[in-house]
Amino acid sequence: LWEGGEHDEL
Amino acid sequence: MLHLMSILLLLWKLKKSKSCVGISCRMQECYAIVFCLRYLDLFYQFISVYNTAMKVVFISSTFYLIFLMRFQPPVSATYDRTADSFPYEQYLLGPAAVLGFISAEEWSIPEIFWTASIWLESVSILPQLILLQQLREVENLTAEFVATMGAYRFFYILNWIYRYFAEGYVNWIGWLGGIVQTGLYVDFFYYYAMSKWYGQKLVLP
Repeated sequence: LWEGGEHDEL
Repeated sequence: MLHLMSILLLLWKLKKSKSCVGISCRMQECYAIVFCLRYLDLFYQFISVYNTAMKVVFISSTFYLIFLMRFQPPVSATYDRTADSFPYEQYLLGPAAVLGFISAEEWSIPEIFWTASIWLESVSILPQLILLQQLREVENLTAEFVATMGAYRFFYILNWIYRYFAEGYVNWIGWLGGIVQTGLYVDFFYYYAMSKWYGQKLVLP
């Protein structure tokens, strides 16, 4: 439920 | 840097003119929500010093702007909540949450929050543009502030084009949100450019 959301931009 | 500049421009305007007439605090509230939804990863992942520093600066400066406009005299004395009245709670937050859930790439909290923040950011300028349309005459520092607010997302689009061809980077949600966000500015940019070109005050129809 809490993994993911890796985004390298602001 | 344009995004940072727009925040610094607004801080400078509030400090210099001690007035926030023509500035929408509701837009800042939307951006505060965008940043809180998107920068949760501050607590569990480190990308770079720059990335972390900018996230902290964006969150703290936006909350500081809201504090100035709502609670800190003399600026807060010039804030008119009845003029700055766009009901973003149901018109923007609701749809962004629903779209965020539907269009998230994976149904995890961080991803849903990130996606909702993209949709919310793409329409966060509406309270500001609607306030300016009511006032019609736009004070020049405000015009610069709104122009930089519109320009920064356009430069993201340029970067996305570079990243697509240079590294095959694909970001459908960000691309769509960025196009909507920049599109909402196009008519403001037109009147802003005309006022600059003819050296006149910016007056919206």
